[in-house]
Amino acid sequence: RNAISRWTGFLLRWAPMGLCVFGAIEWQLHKFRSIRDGAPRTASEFQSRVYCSLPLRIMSRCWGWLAACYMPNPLRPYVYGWYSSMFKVNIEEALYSDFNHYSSMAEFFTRPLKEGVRVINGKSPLVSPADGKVLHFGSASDSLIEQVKGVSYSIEDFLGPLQTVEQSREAMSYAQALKQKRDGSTELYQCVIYLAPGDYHRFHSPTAWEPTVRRHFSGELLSVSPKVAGWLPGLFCLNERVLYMGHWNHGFFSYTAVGATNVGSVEIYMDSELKTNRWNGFKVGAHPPSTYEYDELLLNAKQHGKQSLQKFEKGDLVGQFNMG
Amino acid sequence: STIVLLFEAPKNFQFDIVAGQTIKVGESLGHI
Repeated sequence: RNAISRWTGFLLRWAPMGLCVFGAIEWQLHKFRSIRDGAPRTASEFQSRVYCSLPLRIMSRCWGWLAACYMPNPLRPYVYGWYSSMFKVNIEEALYSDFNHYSSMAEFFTRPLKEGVRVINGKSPLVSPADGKVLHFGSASDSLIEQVKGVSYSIEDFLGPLQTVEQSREAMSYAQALKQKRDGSTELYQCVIYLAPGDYHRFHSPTAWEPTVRRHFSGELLSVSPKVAGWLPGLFCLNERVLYMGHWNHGFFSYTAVGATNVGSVEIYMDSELKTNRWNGFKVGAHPPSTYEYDELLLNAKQHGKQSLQKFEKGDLVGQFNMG
Repeated sequence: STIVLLFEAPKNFQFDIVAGQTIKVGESLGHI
């Protein structure tokens, strides 16, 4: 019993110190390696695993529960006023600019805008689906594409397997097999838009297009702030996300809403079966990165003799991000 | 939270944006 108590005392005293020293050495080594290779300082595999094993889903669900709690009237101007000044919310654009209208933080977060405060560009073939910051954009014809300058993610890990057996049999790259036009006249492109906490958190359709399949990838709820997106490769393949694939008049089209710690839930108005940020138990670190399951729903109901569920016009309201 | 658009477009598609800019719903992302 003496020996056990001595060992316990020793471990309690020195283990935290040992972990800190190990973390510091790992951090310095990684910094040295990235300076030596001239590559951007991104997370190592070890750092990525440590980050993924944090209990972020529990935190996200607790935050969601708190945000949905009733906000007493006397507190509303102070709490929403503080949030608005902290995150530069333009409350004059909101449909209800009186703070007292919102009975919870969650309702304030998903506030609708006044009619006409966002003008949909009639001439452009593709418009912004959301208010936010352009993280990155450009060609997406390689298997690895950039989430921000210098930090990439795998297009196949992000979208999942090709939809048809014919596509997967084609002797060409995944990105080329995605394309619906085979005459070489088209390219794949991508655009990544980050929504900050103070932004309007409903999102719209960027063009006229028809989704035919929905994939919901369970995953982590890591932060997707520009800092983390510039540090953690494959971030968008690790996070929980809802992906709609289909076509527009130039070929393949996909639209993905990626969740984050404080905004873990995605609500798509035309897809009531979609449930996100579900409790997945204590499977801490259960997945090696970017190998998450996903559930798939064919939206093209023509196969069941009905009309397809949904065609979006440019500017149509698609859904919203919810807190927690 | 983040929205990622991945799409096929003609080779002469040109983006009208720059990385880091703020953008609002409905503003043009690109033209053909």
